[in-house]
Amino acid sequence: ANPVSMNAFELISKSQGLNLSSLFEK
Amino acid sequence: MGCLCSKNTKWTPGYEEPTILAAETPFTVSEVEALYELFKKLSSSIIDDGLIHKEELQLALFKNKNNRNLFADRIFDLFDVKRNGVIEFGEFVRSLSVFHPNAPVADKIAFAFRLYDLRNTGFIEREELKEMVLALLHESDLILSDDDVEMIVDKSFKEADTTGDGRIDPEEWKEFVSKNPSLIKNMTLPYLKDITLAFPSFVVSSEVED
Repeated sequence: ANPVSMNAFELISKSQGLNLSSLFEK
Repeated sequence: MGCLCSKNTKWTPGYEEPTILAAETPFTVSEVEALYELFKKLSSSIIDDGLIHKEELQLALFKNKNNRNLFADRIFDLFDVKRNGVIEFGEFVRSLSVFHPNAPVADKIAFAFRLYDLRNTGFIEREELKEMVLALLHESDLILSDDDVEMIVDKSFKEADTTGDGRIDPEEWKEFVSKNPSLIKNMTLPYLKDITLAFPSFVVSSEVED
């Protein structure tokens, strides 16, 4: 999707800093 | 059944009984015990003191302790409920419980609001949102002009700030998320349902029946 057409919150929610699934990686 | 785990567990600072934590969260006792295995791993990665320091959270999220990130800082600040600069086991379990697939959606919406409310004013403000978009650009390969950033922030605000007072309040946020549920997709970690599978060794040593 063209980022300009995206919602700011949707963009931000893709940040690696908010991706807590990384905590479970071995 | 006797506990095969280390008795040192009981003297870890901030340690709380799994039965108490399970009673307050969607986790079972076995799941809380499995989370303790994860907590021990994270809390000993740099300083082995049974507490998660900010650098340890950053290391787990980015595999690099020096990679400072606005969003990781926000997660740390929200998990550090006592605001003493470290995440204790009880804080870790209670905060992670919001990310459980069975946690109430209202809790996920409220937690996400607090993430975006950078200055803890009780509102999401335009400058905060712009700061977060810029932080995202900084951490990713995405390149947007300043005009594009302004446009994205304006558009998002127009959609969410229904009263038009220049800030998004918790009620507006709730309505906005109900129309755009993908915004809280990252607030659910399917791993939490399988945590005992990820750390099966501890389940054998559990002292308490679920």
